[in-house]
Amino acid sequence: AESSDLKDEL
Amino acid sequence: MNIFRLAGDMTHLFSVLVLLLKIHTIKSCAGISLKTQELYAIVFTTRYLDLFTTYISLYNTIMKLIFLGSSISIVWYMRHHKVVRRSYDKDQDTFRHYLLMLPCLLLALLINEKFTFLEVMWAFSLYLEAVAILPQLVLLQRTRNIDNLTGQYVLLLGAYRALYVLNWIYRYFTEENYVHWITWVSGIVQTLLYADFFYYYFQSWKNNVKLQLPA
Repeated sequence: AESSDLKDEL
Repeated sequence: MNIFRLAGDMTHLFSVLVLLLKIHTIKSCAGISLKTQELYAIVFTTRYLDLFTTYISLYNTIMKLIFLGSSISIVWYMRHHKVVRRSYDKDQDTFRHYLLMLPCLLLALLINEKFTFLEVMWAFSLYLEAVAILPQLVLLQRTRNIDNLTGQYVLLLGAYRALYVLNWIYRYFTEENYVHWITWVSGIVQTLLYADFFYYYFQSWKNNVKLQLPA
């Protein structure tokens, strides 16, 4: 996945 | 997950618990800005829209639900609970917080990672979170005498932001393709807003006197 795709932070 | 991120999430969680403790047990929300709490409720609602589209981890989902639930219930308590709402410093808490929302929305429409509804809402939530503490800081300045729980609440929130900055630095050097300009810039702006409060908080702690902000 592209870096910006996964938003795993809250 | 690195130690800074986990510690950041935990201080964020503690800040919410401190606030709920104050509201539940003392039945008081004195010194707490409803404007800031309303902004946080909007921040989490607009940021966590991906709860319905993306699964990341059980940890992630549970934390999102906690922050959504707690921010909405705090607003409910301050507005509607028959005892708690009487302690709200309504006349002091006059920051026109809705005026912060329009510029944040315009900025989100202009600067986002992708021009989609979810991405614009995500950027909006980050810009709004950066300035959401302002009504609270203004209220602290006006009330002068700050009780311990309120001071600790703001301190924990500030610690959470500072730890997230360390988390970004750590991830930038340890992960490939980890670049989030929007998160970083708005996060750093937000952390700087706390710096002034931190200064006075540590001064009063060092001198062992009650926290008082200059007028």
